[in-house]
Amino acid sequence: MSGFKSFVDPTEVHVEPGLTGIVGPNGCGKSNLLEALRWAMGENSAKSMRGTGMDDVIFAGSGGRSARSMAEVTIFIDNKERSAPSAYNESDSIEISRRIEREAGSVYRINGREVRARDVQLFFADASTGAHSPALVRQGQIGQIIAAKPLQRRAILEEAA
Amino acid sequence: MSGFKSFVDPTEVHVEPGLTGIVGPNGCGKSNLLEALRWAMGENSAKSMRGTGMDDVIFAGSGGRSARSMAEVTIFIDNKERSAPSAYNESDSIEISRRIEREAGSVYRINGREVRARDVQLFFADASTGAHSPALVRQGQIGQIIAAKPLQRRAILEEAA
Amino acid sequence: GRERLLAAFDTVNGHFKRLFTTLFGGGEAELTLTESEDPLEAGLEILAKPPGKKLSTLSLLSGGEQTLTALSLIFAIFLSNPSPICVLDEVDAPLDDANIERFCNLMDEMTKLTETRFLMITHHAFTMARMDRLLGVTMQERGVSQLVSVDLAGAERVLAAE
Amino acid sequence: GRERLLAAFDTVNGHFKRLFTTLFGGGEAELTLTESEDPLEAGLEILAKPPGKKLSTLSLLSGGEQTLTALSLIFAIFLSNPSPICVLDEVDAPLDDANIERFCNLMDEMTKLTETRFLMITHHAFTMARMDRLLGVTMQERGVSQLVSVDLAGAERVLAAE
Ligand SMILES: Nc1ncnc2c1ncn2[C@@H]1O[C@H](COP(=O)(O)OP(=O)(O)OP(=O)(O)O)[C@@H](O)[C@H]1O
Ligand SMILES: Nc1ncnc2c1ncn2[C@@H]1O[C@H](COP(=O)(O)OP(=O)(O)OP(=O)(O)O)[C@@H](O)[C@H]1O
Ligand SMILES: [Mg+2]
Ligand SMILES: [Mg+2]
Repeated sequence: MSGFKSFVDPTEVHVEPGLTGIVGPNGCGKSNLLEALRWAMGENSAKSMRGTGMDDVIFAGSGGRSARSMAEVTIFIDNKERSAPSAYNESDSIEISRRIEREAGSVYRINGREVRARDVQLFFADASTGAHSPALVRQGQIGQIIAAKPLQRRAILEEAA
Repeated sequence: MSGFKSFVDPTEVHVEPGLTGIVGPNGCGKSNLLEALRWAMGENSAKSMRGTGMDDVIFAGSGGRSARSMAEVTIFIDNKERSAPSAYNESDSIEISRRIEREAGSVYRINGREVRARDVQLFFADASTGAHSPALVRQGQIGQIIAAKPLQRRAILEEAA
Repeated sequence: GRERLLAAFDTVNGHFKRLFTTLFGGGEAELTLTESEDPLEAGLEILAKPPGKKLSTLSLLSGGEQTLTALSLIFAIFLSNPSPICVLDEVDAPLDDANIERFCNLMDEMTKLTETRFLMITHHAFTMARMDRLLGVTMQERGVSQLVSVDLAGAERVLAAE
Repeated sequence: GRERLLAAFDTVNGHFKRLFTTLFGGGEAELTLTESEDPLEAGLEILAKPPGKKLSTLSLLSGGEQTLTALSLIFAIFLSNPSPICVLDEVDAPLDDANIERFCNLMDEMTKLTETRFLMITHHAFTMARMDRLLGVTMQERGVSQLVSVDLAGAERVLAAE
């Protein structure tokens, strides 16, 4: 990931098996990490990225650095067991990337080939995950499941079906 | 207070000067205490008491106790300095109570005399407090001030004027 | 689609009941489909009864009780259709120490039952101590986030330095 | 009414700026009236810039940063029109240890500046240790709340027993 919110420098996160704790002071960028993942999975609502427009995910500058004009996040998936959908199953690892340029919108790629947002969303839905997966719980969101109306909660059940 | 939510037995709370911490496990009744105070100050929205109807503040029973049919909360105010509004300024202490009976609604009293809800609300507004005072911050509510629209926030400023 | 939804409902409900009693150390809860005969139109209602209390509307439950009930539902959905990754952003914030302990026990059980990789964002030292490893996020240069690897002793230092 | 509102706005804004820099240990913030020339119709906008960061929309601030900004505003209103009682229900939940320390320092300052009586509901041992006294709420009989007086050592036991 690079240029995404407060992660202006290229950063790599290895997600290991089991339980990994993420720690750090208030405002250091922990929730931004979860957003980078959901954004690359095809999240299309700026509000759910806590911004007013999708360009708000691009590094806006800080005391010592100037703003960037683009941001990019890539997800590497280990596919040695060949369990990916057939269209992408030919290689050992799958690379899904999303890149945004200020005022120019986003471009998605799977293994280097340009695809539509819909293709990326379907790819992750087949793998039982995605930007709206109930397993990705955003800060302060846990109470919303209880406060939601019964009809809204059914949508959660459909994710499981 | 008695019969109010999980405080079925008569309970007294002395609010001392300075900082008093309120501690206890999840679900033991800490937030119910704040609600007892706001309810006696004239809160008229059942939703802000986390219920669907105002009768939800009456003790509904537990494993070993049967439900009650009424609830009452009294606030004792020290008035030795005679700083209360003139209508109630004749005595050393002022008692404001609210009592509710299932399906019969609430009755308010100041020093034993029955008054309207409006009288109680005005009494506390004159003392710069009340059920909607910005100084009574409900659980999970602190983020709402930030998420609110600018016009809604102005109401907070008016409380201060 | 109707059969699939009903089958998913039954599995999720089964897991939900078990997880609720584990997290609360007792009590009972269940899911019901309401508002319509047709499962594809129905709403999902949650009935929850913490140990020793009467069944009441969900909104009367305390902050901590609502969090545990919501976690039971999320994990129930999760167990019936495991996902490769799960991220929980400060879900332990409203919990007291005893419930943090039960929550961490549940997380341990989940890692044994599924292949899922879990990322838990937390400020609680209690929860940090139960993790397999810790990933630190700092802003040594103000406004710029960087990742650092942290061991548990280091986490105490991160906590103290926060 | 217009003069009074404008005067209240100026006092609250003055307090808000000072409290924000105290709670964040730097940075700057201010309030502005927007959307209308007439203060009685205008909305209240908050501009906040944590130390070392650029000014951004409020929604991009982190959970902890939003809490500290909201607390600065509540106390600013409070200082311009003190109330006899203030109750804070688990406002320290999203804060890290360093910010809890700053928050408690601010509470100490408030008790020196006003006659107000404060009730703070909390699960953090850090915050409990900074209180003048503690009031315990328990449910020895399930479903029935009772008050018990607790000293600090007792609180550690309450925490452990939770
Ligand atoms: N586009 C952007 N460019 C630069 N910085 C950004 C951008 N978007 C958000 N930020 C910064 O990221 C910070 C918030 O990060 P984040 O919400 O991840 O914090 P956190 O570690 O989750 O903190 P907490 O523990 O309080 O929840 C804010 O201070 C904000 O200014
Ligand atoms: N009318 C009522 N009769 C009996 N019990 C009630 C009533 N209303 C609410 N309760 C009970 O009170 C409990 C919630 O209390 P409260 O919200 O004060 O907990 P809390 O101490 O704030 O917990 P937390 O630390 O999780 O926020 C619930 O378990 C609920 O069942
Ligand atoms: Mg966060
Ligand atoms: Mg509570």
